[in-house]
Amino acid sequence: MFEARLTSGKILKQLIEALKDLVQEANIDCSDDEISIQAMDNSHVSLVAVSLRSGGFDHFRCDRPLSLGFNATNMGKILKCAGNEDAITLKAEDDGDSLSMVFEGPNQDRIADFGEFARGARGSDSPPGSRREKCWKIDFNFATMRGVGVLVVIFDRKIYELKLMDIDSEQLGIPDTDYKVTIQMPSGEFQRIIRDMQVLGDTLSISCTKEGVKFGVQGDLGTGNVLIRQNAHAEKDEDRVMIEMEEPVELTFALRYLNFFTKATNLGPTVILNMSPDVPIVVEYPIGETGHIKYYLAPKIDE
Amino acid sequence: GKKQAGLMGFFAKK
Repeated sequence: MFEARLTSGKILKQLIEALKDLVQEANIDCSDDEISIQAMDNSHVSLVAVSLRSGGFDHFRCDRPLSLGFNATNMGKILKCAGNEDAITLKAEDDGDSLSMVFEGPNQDRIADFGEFARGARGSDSPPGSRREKCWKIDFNFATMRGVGVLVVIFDRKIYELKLMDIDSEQLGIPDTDYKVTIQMPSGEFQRIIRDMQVLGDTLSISCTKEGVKFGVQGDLGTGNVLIRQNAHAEKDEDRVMIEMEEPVELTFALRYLNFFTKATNLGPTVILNMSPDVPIVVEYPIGETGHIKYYLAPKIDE
Repeated sequence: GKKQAGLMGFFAKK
Protein backbone atom coordinates (compact mmCIF):
# COMPACT_ATOMS: atom_id res chain seq x y z
CA MET A 1 0.00 0.00 0.00
CA PHE A 2 1.26 3.43 -0.97
CA GLU A 3 -0.44 6.61 0.19
CA ALA A 4 0.93 10.14 0.15
CA ARG A 5 -0.84 13.44 0.73
CA LEU A 6 0.59 16.71 -0.51
CA THR A 7 -1.18 19.79 0.89
CA SER A 8 0.29 21.85 -1.90
CA GLY A 9 -0.99 19.70 -4.76
CA LYS A 10 0.15 22.42 -7.15
CA ILE A 11 3.67 21.01 -6.86
CA LEU A 12 2.53 17.76 -8.43
CA LYS A 13 0.66 19.59 -11.20
CA GLN A 14 3.73 21.67 -11.98
CA LEU A 15 6.08 18.70 -11.84
CA ILE A 16 4.15 16.75 -14.44
CA GLU A 17 3.92 19.89 -16.62
CA ALA A 18 7.69 20.21 -16.24
CA LEU A 19 8.44 16.77 -17.63
CA LYS A 20 5.60 15.80 -19.95
CA ASP A 21 7.08 17.49 -23.01
CA LEU A 22 10.36 15.67 -22.47
CA VAL A 23 9.27 12.17 -21.52
CA GLN A 24 6.13 10.31 -22.55
CA GLU A 25 6.26 7.45 -20.07
CA ALA A 26 8.04 7.01 -16.78
CA ASN A 27 7.91 5.22 -13.45
CA ILE A 28 7.13 6.85 -10.14
CA ASP A 29 9.34 4.93 -7.75
CA CYS A 30 7.98 4.94 -4.22
CA SER A 31 10.03 4.01 -1.18
CA ASP A 32 9.63 4.79 2.48
CA ASP A 33 11.81 7.88 2.25
CA GLU A 34 10.83 9.48 -1.07
CA ILE A 35 9.02 9.29 -4.35
CA SER A 36 11.28 9.67 -7.33
CA ILE A 37 11.13 9.67 -11.10
CA GLN A 38 14.02 9.15 -13.48
CA ALA A 39 13.51 9.15 -17.22
CA MET A 40 15.35 9.97 -20.41
CA ASP A 41 13.90 11.65 -23.47
CA ASN A 42 13.42 9.48 -26.57
CA SER A 43 16.73 10.45 -28.15
CA HIS A 44 18.68 9.75 -24.94
CA VAL A 45 20.23 13.20 -24.89
CA SER A 46 18.66 14.45 -21.68
CA LEU A 47 17.41 12.99 -18.44
CA VAL A 48 14.99 14.23 -15.84
CA ALA A 49 15.25 13.22 -12.18
CA VAL A 50 12.60 14.15 -9.62
CA SER A 51 12.78 13.60 -5.89
CA LEU A 52 10.10 14.44 -3.34
CA ARG A 53 11.13 13.45 0.17
CA SER A 54 8.57 11.74 2.39
CA GLY A 55 9.07 14.50 4.98
CA GLY A 56 7.65 17.02 2.51
CA PHE A 57 4.25 15.26 2.56
CA ASP A 58 1.80 15.69 5.40
CA HIS A 59 0.97 12.01 5.24
CA PHE A 60 3.23 9.36 3.76
CA ARG A 61 3.00 5.60 3.87
CA CYS A 62 4.83 3.13 1.67
CA ASP A 63 4.79 -0.47 2.89
CA ARG A 64 7.14 -1.75 0.23
CA PRO A 65 8.95 -0.24 -2.76
CA LEU A 66 6.66 0.26 -5.75
CA SER A 67 7.20 1.32 -9.35
CA LEU A 68 4.14 2.99 -10.83
CA GLY A 69 4.43 3.29 -14.60
CA PHE A 70 2.47 6.22 -15.99
CA ASN A 71 1.81 8.09 -19.20
CA ALA A 72 2.81 11.68 -18.56
CA THR A 73 0.30 13.24 -20.97
CA ASN A 74 -2.59 11.35 -19.38
CA MET A 75 -1.48 12.18 -15.87
CA GLY A 76 -1.16 15.81 -16.92
CA LYS A 77 -4.75 15.78 -18.21
CA ILE A 78 -6.05 14.46 -14.90
CA LEU A 79 -3.94 16.85 -12.83
CA LYS A 80 -5.37 19.76 -14.82
CA CYS A 81 -8.66 18.90 -13.07
CA ALA A 82 -7.09 19.73 -9.70
CA GLY A 83 -7.24 23.32 -8.55
CA ASN A 84 -4.03 25.11 -7.68
CA GLU A 85 -5.16 25.28 -4.07
CA ASP A 86 -6.18 21.61 -3.85
CA ALA A 87 -4.47 19.04 -1.69
CA ILE A 88 -3.62 15.91 -3.66
CA THR A 89 -3.44 12.40 -2.25
CA LEU A 90 -1.86 9.59 -4.27
CA LYS A 91 -2.84 6.01 -3.47
CA ALA A 92 -1.82 2.70 -4.98
CA GLU A 93 -2.24 -0.91 -3.94
CA ASP A 94 0.86 -3.10 -3.97
CA ASP A 95 -0.41 -5.17 -6.90
CA GLY A 96 -2.88 -2.73 -8.43
CA ASP A 97 -2.96 -1.46 -11.98
CA SER A 98 -4.14 2.05 -11.24
CA LEU A 99 -3.06 5.11 -9.31
CA SER A 100 -5.77 6.84 -7.38
CA MET A 101 -5.53 10.63 -7.17
CA VAL A 102 -7.75 12.46 -4.72
CA PHE A 103 -8.16 16.22 -5.03
CA GLU A 104 -9.57 18.13 -2.09
CA GLY A 105 -10.51 21.76 -2.35
CA PRO A 106 -9.51 24.23 0.35
CA ASN A 107 -13.04 25.47 1.03
CA GLN A 108 -16.70 24.58 0.83
CA ASP A 109 -17.41 26.79 -2.17
CA ARG A 110 -15.94 24.22 -4.44
CA ILE A 111 -18.58 21.68 -3.45
CA ALA A 112 -21.24 23.73 -5.21
CA ASP A 113 -19.14 23.90 -8.38
CA PHE A 114 -18.84 20.25 -8.07
CA GLY A 115 -22.53 19.46 -8.24
CA GLU A 116 -22.78 21.30 -11.55
CA PHE A 117 -19.80 19.42 -12.79
CA ALA A 118 -21.30 16.10 -11.82
CA ARG A 119 -24.71 16.79 -13.31
CA GLY A 120 -23.12 17.85 -16.54
CA ALA A 121 -21.51 14.49 -17.04
CA ARG A 122 -23.34 11.58 -18.59
CA GLY A 123 -23.61 8.09 -17.18
CA SER A 124 -24.06 8.97 -13.56
CA ASP A 125 -25.00 6.01 -11.38
CA SER A 126 -27.08 8.29 -9.22
CA PRO A 127 -29.96 10.40 -10.50
CA PRO A 128 -29.32 14.10 -11.11
CA GLY A 129 -29.86 16.14 -8.02
CA SER A 130 -28.59 13.50 -5.67
CA ARG A 131 -25.85 15.77 -4.53
CA ARG A 132 -26.47 14.74 -0.98
CA GLU A 133 -25.59 11.15 -1.81
CA LYS A 134 -22.28 10.33 -0.26
CA CYS A 135 -20.72 9.08 -3.41
CA TRP A 136 -21.49 8.78 -7.05
CA LYS A 137 -19.60 7.51 -9.98
CA ILE A 138 -19.44 8.97 -13.44
CA ASP A 139 -17.95 7.51 -16.56
CA PHE A 140 -15.51 9.90 -18.06
CA ASN A 141 -17.25 11.56 -20.90
CA PHE A 142 -14.96 14.41 -21.75
CA ALA A 143 -13.49 14.20 -25.21
CA THR A 144 -10.01 15.02 -24.04
CA MET A 145 -10.08 12.48 -21.27
CA ARG A 146 -11.78 9.52 -22.96
CA GLY A 147 -10.10 6.28 -22.07
CA VAL A 148 -7.83 7.86 -19.53
CA GLY A 149 -9.61 6.75 -16.41
CA VAL A 150 -12.68 6.89 -14.25
CA LEU A 151 -13.83 9.76 -12.11
CA VAL A 152 -15.55 9.27 -8.78
CA VAL A 153 -16.92 12.20 -6.87
CA ILE A 154 -17.41 12.06 -3.13
CA PHE A 155 -18.90 15.38 -2.10
CA ASP A 156 -16.00 17.79 -1.86
CA ARG A 157 -13.46 15.33 -3.12
CA LYS A 158 -12.62 14.30 -6.64
CA ILE A 159 -11.15 10.87 -7.02
CA TYR A 160 -9.48 9.97 -10.28
CA GLU A 161 -8.01 6.61 -11.20
CA LEU A 162 -5.13 6.74 -13.65
CA LYS A 163 -4.40 3.52 -15.48
CA LEU A 164 -0.87 2.37 -14.81
CA MET A 165 1.38 0.56 -17.24
CA ASP A 166 4.45 -1.64 -17.13
CA ILE A 167 7.38 0.47 -18.18
CA ASP A 168 10.74 -1.12 -18.71
CA SER A 169 12.79 2.01 -18.35
CA GLU A 170 16.56 2.04 -18.37
CA GLN A 171 17.78 3.47 -15.10
CA LEU A 172 21.10 5.26 -15.27
CA GLY A 173 23.57 5.52 -12.44
CA ILE A 174 24.52 9.16 -12.07
CA PRO A 175 27.89 9.50 -10.37
CA ASP A 176 28.35 12.04 -7.59
CA THR A 177 30.37 14.74 -9.25
CA ASP A 178 32.22 17.77 -7.93
CA TYR A 179 31.37 20.32 -10.55
CA LYS A 180 33.90 23.01 -11.48
CA VAL A 181 31.20 25.63 -11.76
CA THR A 182 27.98 26.16 -9.81
CA ILE A 183 25.71 29.05 -10.78
CA GLN A 184 22.63 29.97 -8.81
CA MET A 185 20.35 32.51 -10.42
CA PRO A 186 16.68 33.53 -10.59
CA SER A 187 14.76 30.86 -12.50
CA GLY A 188 12.70 33.50 -14.31
CA GLU A 189 15.82 35.19 -15.62
CA PHE A 190 17.20 31.90 -16.89
CA GLN A 191 13.89 31.18 -18.63
CA ARG A 192 13.97 34.59 -20.28
CA ILE A 193 17.53 34.11 -21.54
CA ILE A 194 16.71 30.70 -23.02
CA ARG A 195 13.57 32.06 -24.69
CA ASP A 196 15.33 35.06 -26.15
CA MET A 197 18.34 33.11 -27.36
CA GLN A 198 16.10 30.70 -29.26
CA VAL A 199 15.13 33.55 -31.57
CA LEU A 200 18.68 33.65 -32.89
CA GLY A 201 19.80 30.05 -33.12
CA ASP A 202 19.60 26.53 -31.81
CA THR A 203 22.89 26.17 -29.94
CA LEU A 204 23.75 28.00 -26.75
CA SER A 205 27.23 28.39 -25.36
CA ILE A 206 27.51 28.86 -21.61
CA SER A 207 30.84 30.17 -20.53
CA CYS A 208 31.81 30.84 -16.94
CA THR A 209 34.85 33.00 -16.22
CA LYS A 210 35.98 35.42 -13.52
CA GLU A 211 33.91 38.05 -15.32
CA GLY A 212 30.65 36.16 -14.85
CA VAL A 213 28.49 33.78 -16.86
CA LYS A 214 28.14 34.47 -20.55
CA PHE A 215 25.27 32.97 -22.52
CA GLY A 216 25.94 33.22 -26.25
CA VAL A 217 24.24 32.19 -29.46
CA GLN A 218 25.24 32.51 -33.10
CA GLY A 219 22.75 32.13 -35.91
CA ASP A 220 21.88 33.28 -39.42
CA LEU A 221 20.12 36.34 -38.03
CA GLY A 222 23.06 37.44 -35.96
CA THR A 223 24.52 36.83 -32.54
CA GLY A 224 23.34 37.33 -29.00
CA ASN A 225 25.27 37.55 -25.78
CA VAL A 226 24.06 37.97 -22.23
CA LEU A 227 26.45 38.39 -19.33
CA ILE A 228 25.28 37.61 -15.81
CA ARG A 229 27.46 38.84 -12.98
CA GLN A 230 27.63 37.67 -9.42
CA ASN A 231 25.18 39.53 -7.22
CA ALA A 232 25.30 37.66 -3.93
CA HIS A 233 23.96 40.56 -1.86
CA ALA A 234 20.70 41.27 -3.62
CA GLU A 235 17.98 42.29 -1.19
CA LYS A 236 15.78 39.30 -1.93
CA ASP A 237 17.22 35.78 -1.82
CA GLU A 238 15.52 34.90 -5.08
CA ASP A 239 17.20 37.76 -6.94
CA ARG A 240 20.68 36.59 -6.01
CA VAL A 241 23.19 35.43 -8.54
CA MET A 242 25.93 33.32 -6.99
CA ILE A 243 28.80 31.89 -8.94
CA GLU A 244 31.23 29.37 -7.51
CA MET A 245 34.07 28.58 -9.88
CA GLU A 246 37.10 26.36 -9.51
CA GLU A 247 38.15 26.84 -13.11
CA PRO A 248 36.63 28.45 -16.21
CA VAL A 249 34.24 26.20 -18.14
CA GLU A 250 32.67 26.64 -21.55
CA LEU A 251 30.12 24.20 -22.93
CA THR A 252 27.55 24.28 -25.72
CA PHE A 253 24.04 22.87 -25.60
CA ALA A 254 20.95 22.43 -27.73
CA LEU A 255 18.51 25.23 -26.83
CA ARG A 256 15.57 22.98 -27.65
CA TYR A 257 16.25 20.89 -24.55
CA LEU A 258 17.11 23.81 -22.27
CA ASN A 259 13.76 25.26 -23.27
CA PHE A 260 12.00 22.06 -22.15
CA PHE A 261 13.77 22.39 -18.79
CA THR A 262 12.45 25.89 -18.21
CA LYS A 263 8.92 24.42 -17.99
CA ALA A 264 9.93 23.86 -14.33
CA THR A 265 10.32 27.60 -13.69
CA ASN A 266 7.09 27.83 -11.68
CA LEU A 267 8.37 25.28 -9.17
CA GLY A 268 10.67 27.77 -7.52
CA PRO A 269 12.38 31.15 -7.71
CA THR A 270 15.85 29.72 -8.16
CA VAL A 271 17.69 27.57 -10.66
CA ILE A 272 21.12 26.02 -10.09
CA LEU A 273 23.40 25.18 -13.03
CA ASN A 274 26.29 22.76 -12.46
CA MET A 275 28.98 22.39 -15.11
CA SER A 276 32.34 20.71 -15.61
CA PRO A 277 34.31 20.39 -18.84
CA ASP A 278 33.00 17.75 -21.28
CA VAL A 279 30.21 16.37 -19.09
CA PRO A 280 26.44 16.90 -19.02
CA ILE A 281 25.15 20.08 -17.43
CA VAL A 282 22.78 19.74 -14.46
CA VAL A 283 19.90 22.21 -14.36
CA GLU A 284 18.31 21.93 -10.93
CA TYR A 285 15.12 23.53 -9.66
CA PRO A 286 14.87 23.11 -5.87
CA ILE A 287 11.27 22.61 -4.71
CA GLY A 288 11.18 24.35 -1.33
CA GLU A 289 12.15 21.95 1.42
CA THR A 290 10.39 19.10 -0.37
CA GLY A 291 12.81 18.02 -3.06
CA HIS A 292 13.95 18.94 -6.55
CA ILE A 293 13.66 18.39 -10.26
CA LYS A 294 17.02 18.02 -12.00
CA TYR A 295 17.66 17.87 -15.71
CA TYR A 296 20.85 16.49 -17.23
CA LEU A 297 21.79 17.44 -20.77
CA ALA A 298 24.72 16.04 -22.77
CA PRO A 299 26.80 18.79 -24.37
CA LYS A 300 27.43 19.31 -28.06
CA ILE A 301 30.99 18.26 -28.79
CA ASP A 302 33.50 18.93 -31.58
CA GLU A 303 33.15 16.54 -34.50
CA GLY B 1 31.04 21.94 -36.31
CA LYS B 2 29.64 20.37 -33.19
CA LYS B 3 27.46 17.34 -32.82
CA GLN B 4 25.09 16.38 -30.07
CA ALA B 5 26.53 13.82 -27.64
CA GLY B 6 24.32 11.13 -26.14
CA LEU B 7 23.80 10.75 -22.43
CA MET B 8 24.72 7.05 -22.38
CA GLY B 9 28.34 7.98 -23.08
CA PHE B 10 28.47 9.64 -19.65
CA PHE B 11 26.19 7.64 -17.39
CA ALA B 12 26.25 3.86 -17.13
CA LYS B 13 23.10 1.75 -17.02
CA LYS B 14 22.25 0.54 -13.55
